[in-house]
Amino acid sequence: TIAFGVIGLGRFGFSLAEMLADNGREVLVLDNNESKVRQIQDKVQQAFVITQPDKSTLEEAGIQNCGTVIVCIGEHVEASILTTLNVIELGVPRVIAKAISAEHGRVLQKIGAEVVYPERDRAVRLANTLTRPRAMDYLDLSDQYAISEIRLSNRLHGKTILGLEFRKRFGLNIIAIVRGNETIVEITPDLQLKTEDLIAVVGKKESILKFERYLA
Amino acid sequence: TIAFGVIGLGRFGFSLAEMLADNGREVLVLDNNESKVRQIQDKVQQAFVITQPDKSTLEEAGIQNCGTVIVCIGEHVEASILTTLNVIELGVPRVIAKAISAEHGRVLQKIGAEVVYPERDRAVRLANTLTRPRAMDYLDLSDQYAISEIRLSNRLHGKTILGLEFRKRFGLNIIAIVRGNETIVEITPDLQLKTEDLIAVVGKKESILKFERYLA
Ligand SMILES: Nc1ncnc2c1ncn2[C@@H]1O[C@H](COP(=O)(O)OP(=O)(O)OP(=O)(O)O)[C@@H](O)[C@H]1O
Ligand SMILES: Nc1ncnc2c1ncn2[C@@H]1O[C@H](COP(=O)(O)OP(=O)(O)OP(=O)(O)O)[C@@H](O)[C@H]1O
Repeated sequence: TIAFGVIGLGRFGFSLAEMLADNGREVLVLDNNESKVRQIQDKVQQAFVITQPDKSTLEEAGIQNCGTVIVCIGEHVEASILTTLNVIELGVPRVIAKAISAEHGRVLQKIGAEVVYPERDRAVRLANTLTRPRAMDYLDLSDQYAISEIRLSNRLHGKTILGLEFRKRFGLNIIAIVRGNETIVEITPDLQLKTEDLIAVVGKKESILKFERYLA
Repeated sequence: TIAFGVIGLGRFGFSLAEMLADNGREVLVLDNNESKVRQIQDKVQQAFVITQPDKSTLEEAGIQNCGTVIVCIGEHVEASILTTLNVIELGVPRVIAKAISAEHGRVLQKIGAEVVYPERDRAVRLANTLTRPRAMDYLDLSDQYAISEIRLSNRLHGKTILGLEFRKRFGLNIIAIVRGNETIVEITPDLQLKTEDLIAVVGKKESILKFERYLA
């Protein structure tokens, strides 16, 4: 068996195959573009040029031996859908496929693939960064709760966590403080906050949003 | 002034303009494809079809009044670079541009833009998810430290935080536990861990990796 199969070496597929190989995993790549296959062949376990992604070609290449296959063909929607179905019918346990639109994604999902939307996902993340300038990073825990890294303004400069009664006042627990090159993970009540501190907090999402607005 | 200007309504640009507008921000969009402009015009403040992105056309459209402009032209590298330079020379305070390769990105950076690589970024994130199946999510704090959400195996089932001497043994602080529909943010020493709990931890990245391997 081979851990990962990547079909399609566009910007998404090529980077994916590279990163999986960099992480020490075995990767099999297929593409109809010879120069792309050449570009990556020294970095991956196996790399083949294929003329079409029909079942017999995929079987010959060994796709059915992959634990996870990621179909990274976007623009060519027909090829994306047909290739994905062939891979699923070859019995690969986990099949992930890139989609370039909501309808494209619905078809892929219907036939049994997990769908990723690379351009849209990055746009959503960038829109979040642009509309919430104090929220440096974010981790969703559940519908209600999240962890957020927030850049402090001067509103809390010099105040201590105890003095602010931070948890009671903002409904958030401070997990860590990044101050320049230093990361503080042992949070004590007498700690003084400073402007430009990056503080990681956990709590309800609405509390996080309120806190960001409070700082503005 | 208008908050955001988006030039290029490809998969990335269209989603970005939509998300910014959904977040209640004013958006000006420009593209040479009339049907794309029509598709988005009811969702954004201003939308124009432009024949070429030269300085006078951009000025006529009002790009110089934007606080942030995001140039979302990828495939057409020449248009991406020239448009980005025109926007920068019109004095827009913050200019972000999409790149489809490392060299493309280097040119954009050289002329003064912040660069995003949507397909590559999503590939990096997917590669991380695929090679670290217990790491559900991740937030970088600094070079050394991170917050990670980890799915527990049965190795720690029924054990308490105190009984494990969790912090001492694994070098990690538990921030929150997501168990089914419940999120626990008040972490007490007598809390019993369960298989399939999603626990958010903070600590050194190497400690996080060791803990993931320990669970496997
Ligand atoms: N029928 C096919 N058989 C094999 N390879 C294919 C086929 N169709 C497309 N490819 C390859 O898959 C890769 C990606 O295809 P395509 O350009 O359609 O996707 P994309 O989503 O637009 O790519 P990107 O990730 O660069 O945005 C290309 O390298 C292309 O050569
Ligand atoms: N010179 C130009 N002037 C105006 N609009 C342009 C120009 N060149 C491209 N565009 C528009 O920008 C959008 C994106 O362009 P392009 O397809 O080159 O980028 P892409 O990065 O491949 O897109 P995607 O985000 O879909 O991957 C398209 O809608 C296109 O019509």
